[in-house]
Amino acid sequence: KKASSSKDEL
Amino acid sequence: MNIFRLAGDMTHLMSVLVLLLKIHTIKSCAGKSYPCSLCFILLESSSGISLKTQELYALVFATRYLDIFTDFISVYNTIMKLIFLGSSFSIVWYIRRHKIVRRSYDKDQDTFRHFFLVLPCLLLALIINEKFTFKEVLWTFSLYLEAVAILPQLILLQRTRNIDNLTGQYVFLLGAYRALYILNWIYRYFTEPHYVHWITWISGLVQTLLYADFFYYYFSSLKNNVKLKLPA
Repeated sequence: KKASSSKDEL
Repeated sequence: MNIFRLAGDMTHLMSVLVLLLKIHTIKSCAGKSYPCSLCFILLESSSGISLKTQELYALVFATRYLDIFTDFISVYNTIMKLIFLGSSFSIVWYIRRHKIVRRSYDKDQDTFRHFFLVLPCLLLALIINEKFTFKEVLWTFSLYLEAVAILPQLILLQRTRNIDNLTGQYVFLLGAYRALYILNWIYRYFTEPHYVHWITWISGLVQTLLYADFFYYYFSSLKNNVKLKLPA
């Protein structure tokens, strides 16, 4: 699982 | 997605809507044949909005959302990115170009050289980043820049005699959104493994701390029910 990046945030 | 982040995004959206409402008020007001008292006040006094901050925010979104067409995350994510990109650029256009709105912009007061913010943020992004790639460096740059983007606006507010309500609400909502994001990061840190992003967290903390004194004066003006005033 891709390390949960903060790129999924605005 | 958690409640803190959703509240943060909605607060951020609200700040943009308040600003668009303010611009609409100025536009519709000047269209009248006779200047009503409110219109007269609106047109004569500066809008209190810093074009410099709006330009910095447009740059923040442009460099933050480079992956809008390459990395699809969710419909919500894409729509919000388009809203923030569209609104920030159109607000800059209105203040720069619109024949009526630009009259309410006081460029003599809005003198902050935002170049002095852009360059250090870019240099810092080149030095401190998670990965030295074009997109990652610009993404990190957008985080550093967003942290300081409000400075021209706060300085303009100190110079503006009477801060009108919409401008005060706008700055408050803009500060509140990042404070909610901090709660979101705390929540995600405790609920998701490996969720550690120091650069995002420190930038967001600095950004929120810059609003500290504004929040103080904002809440005390609410409590004492007096006009919002920042000490020069």
